[in-house]
Amino acid sequence: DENAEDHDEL
Amino acid sequence: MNVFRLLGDISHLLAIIILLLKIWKTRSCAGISGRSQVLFAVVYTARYLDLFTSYISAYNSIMKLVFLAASYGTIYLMFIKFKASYDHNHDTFRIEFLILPCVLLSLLINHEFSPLEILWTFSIYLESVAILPQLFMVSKTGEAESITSHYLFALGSYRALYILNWIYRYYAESHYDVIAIVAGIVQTVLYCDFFYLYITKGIYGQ
Repeated sequence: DENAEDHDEL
Repeated sequence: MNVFRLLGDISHLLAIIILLLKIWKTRSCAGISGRSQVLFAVVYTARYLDLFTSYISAYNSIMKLVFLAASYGTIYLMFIKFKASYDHNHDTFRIEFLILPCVLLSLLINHEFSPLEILWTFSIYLESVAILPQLFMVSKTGEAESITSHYLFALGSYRALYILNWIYRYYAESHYDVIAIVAGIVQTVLYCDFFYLYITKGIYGQ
């Protein structure tokens, strides 16, 4: 479960 | 958002504020590596380009803008306003030895071969080693001012707290990002020697 586009951390 | 992530972000923010205040109050950037600060500005710029493409939350966007502004503010203070106090004789770490491997690695190991994703990956790799010129400068001059030590402690704690955040997210949300986790561990390990000195000196006196 890895999301390439969705970086929700800073 | 969990408590580790929030504490990590607060620690990161605190580090940046400590540095800006130190430079502003003492009217001097002595002991601070301009090369590390330039690398951090590159890191934030490459990573936060997604401000234009994806919206996550007001918190997220505001923090990104604050980090960018603070980073460029620090560079302005160091290289323009208080330029005379910049200790460039001791700031000699060759940053091309950090930038080039990070560029190569981000082209080779990424989640997706697209411009924004490669820039994000590059920023994660570069952030993990961006503090090296600063640590090199501290080791070269022998001692850091206590305010510089507080800055380094807060900045190092931020990625250490993020590791706890990633562990939490793995168990609570089944979410993980191998690139961020491995780079974050590398980043934290680089601070270990400093953490040891900071804590022992803090506890056992000057």
